[in-house]
Amino acid sequence: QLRDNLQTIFKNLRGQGKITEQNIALALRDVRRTLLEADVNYGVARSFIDAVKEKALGEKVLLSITPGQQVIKIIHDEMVRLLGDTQVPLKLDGLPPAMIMVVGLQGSGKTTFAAKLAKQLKASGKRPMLVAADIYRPAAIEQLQILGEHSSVPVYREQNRDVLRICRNALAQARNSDVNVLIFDTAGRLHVDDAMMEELSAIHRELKPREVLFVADGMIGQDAVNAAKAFNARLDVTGIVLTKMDGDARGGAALSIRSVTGKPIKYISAGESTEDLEAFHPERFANRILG
Amino acid sequence: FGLGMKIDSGLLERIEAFLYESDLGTAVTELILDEIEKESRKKLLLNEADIRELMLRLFGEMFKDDELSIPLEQNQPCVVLVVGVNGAGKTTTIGKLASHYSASGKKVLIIAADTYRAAAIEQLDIWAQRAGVEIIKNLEAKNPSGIVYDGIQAGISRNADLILIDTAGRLHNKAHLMQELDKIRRVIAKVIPDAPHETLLVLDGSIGQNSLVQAREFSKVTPVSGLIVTKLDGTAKGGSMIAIRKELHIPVKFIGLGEKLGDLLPFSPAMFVNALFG
Ligand SMILES: Nc1nc2c(ncn2[C@@H]2O[C@H](COP(=O)(O)OP(=O)(O)OP(=O)(O)O)[C@@H](O)[C@H]2O)c(=O)[nH]1
Ligand SMILES: Nc1nc2c(ncn2[C@@H]2O[C@H](COP(=O)(O)OP(=O)(O)OP(=O)(O)O)[C@@H](O)[C@H]2O)c(=O)[nH]1
Ligand SMILES: [Mg+2]
Ligand SMILES: [Mg+2]
Repeated sequence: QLRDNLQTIFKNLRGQGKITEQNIALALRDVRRTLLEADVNYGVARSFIDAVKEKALGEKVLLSITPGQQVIKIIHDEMVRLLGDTQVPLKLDGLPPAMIMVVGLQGSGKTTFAAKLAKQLKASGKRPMLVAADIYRPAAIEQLQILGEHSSVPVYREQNRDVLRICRNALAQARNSDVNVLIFDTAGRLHVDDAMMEELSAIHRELKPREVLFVADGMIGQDAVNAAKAFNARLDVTGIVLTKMDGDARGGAALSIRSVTGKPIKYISAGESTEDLEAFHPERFANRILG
Repeated sequence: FGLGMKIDSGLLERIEAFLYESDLGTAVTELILDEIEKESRKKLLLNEADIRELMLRLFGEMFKDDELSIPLEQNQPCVVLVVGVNGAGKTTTIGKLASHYSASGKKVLIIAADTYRAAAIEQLDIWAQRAGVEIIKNLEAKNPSGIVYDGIQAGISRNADLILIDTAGRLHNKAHLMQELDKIRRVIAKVIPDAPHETLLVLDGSIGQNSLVQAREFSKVTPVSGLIVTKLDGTAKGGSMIAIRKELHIPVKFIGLGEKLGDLLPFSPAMFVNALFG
């Protein structure tokens, strides 16, 4: 779609002079619209377009490919560059157990992801334990226990109204056993809910987890930057996870969240079963966002 | 946007950013910008109040004949099918709806037809208890059609006024899941021929342009008669509900403003505009 439009715009340019302000303006308007319809944040789309314009202007139009293709390549490459690296590993070194906090807005897919990650870590030789740190959502603990069973991973749970206590006790138990990775499944919360955000800060301050993974729904729209910024400011997030990418949402949120936090996208969840967890591939994602 | 600003490209750009950032999408944003430009030709200076007024008028016009209520005035149970993608807030919303209608004296019955997700039935059961309503569930059930069939029969024999059916979250691009939904709808119609009387699509208010795709695709399988937009107690504005109303003429019936039983409000365009400028 976008590629065809750009090809058309630049059809007349082949072999002549430079890519200029005039001919790029039309192309960039198309690109901007594509990005907005793909749920890239307005401000992030703006910066992206400016960066592309800068790179494209003054480029001599090569004779080997069409100008349209050249501009497309600049756009694609810039998007891949911004989306970041593939296969950024989890930091699991240091004194065991390595701790991973899973955080994010309500319903984004944290509990499902935590169980998938646990299964994957177990398959790679680690001894993970899941911690049921969501004491609010009805049957959240049961949900995690069932998923833990499916993944053959133990789940730490405790009847306690103090989430920090639960996490602290889970760590103590892990240290007394051969568990070497602890995954905290926390309750979904709004970034504007100070009390709930403070709960996360308290856990983070005391336990100092090596990884804090911000799990976002792949279909999220313009609000992605608000949530991502707030969670990152509070917890210095170490990685981003995008879920439900087996849907048909374009996933522009990936670019938005990555741009405003600067943090690496570590996993893509693309299905409800425990096998559906993949590493992030910026090339594939760029194609998806650009449509 | 400042008092009495002349509409120039700088201000229009800021307004455009504001509209896009509310997830209104291209079609609705362009419609509003057109209206603003027309307005600015009549009246050289526009301030925030004028823009707000203009949007209230536009949306008020768009939503004006919307039927917000659920058809409860019949001598048989009103069957409400609740659908939507994963994590949108269906189960929680059913708890809220049950409480809302039960408080106004209606006999409500909940059917736990999400036979798939871990602890989905337990979650709904807790909501039923909180709302003080009965629930039809079967922890051994492997597919939803059977429990839906039994549940509606039970609703009829117990003289329920309202039957709320919770279904598993499903992505609209999964053909087998949409087929399952079609089957559920047909099973419902087998028991009560003109049911479901209401099919509510629950949308997460923070989702972007995919909401419109969800509304389109779900409508192909079950005639969606109303939307419930959840999680508007955060910073998301839920603008895609306007795009859906404009293109598919589906009214927003309720909005979800939190995780507690009482956090459900009947929708109004004024509520949307105020939240937008809020
Ligand atoms: N199709 C699909 N569904 C997913 C994916 N990840 C999670 N889900 C589904 O999304 C819904 C919500 O998942 P949860 O794991 O309960 O989300 P959560 O973030 O823990 O929710 P809260 O704890 O309530 O904030 C469930 O129906 C999951 O099965 C995914 O990658 N693809
Ligand atoms: N802040 C806020 N959270 C909500 C609202 N509605 C639902 N939630 C939360 O969103 C999460 C998902 O809600 P569910 O009711 O499980 O969603 P669902 O659509 O039934 O999910 P699946 O059955 O997995 O598809 C839970 O943590 C709810 O508490 C709302 O209006 N505001
Ligand atoms: Mg959870
Ligand atoms: Mg549910």
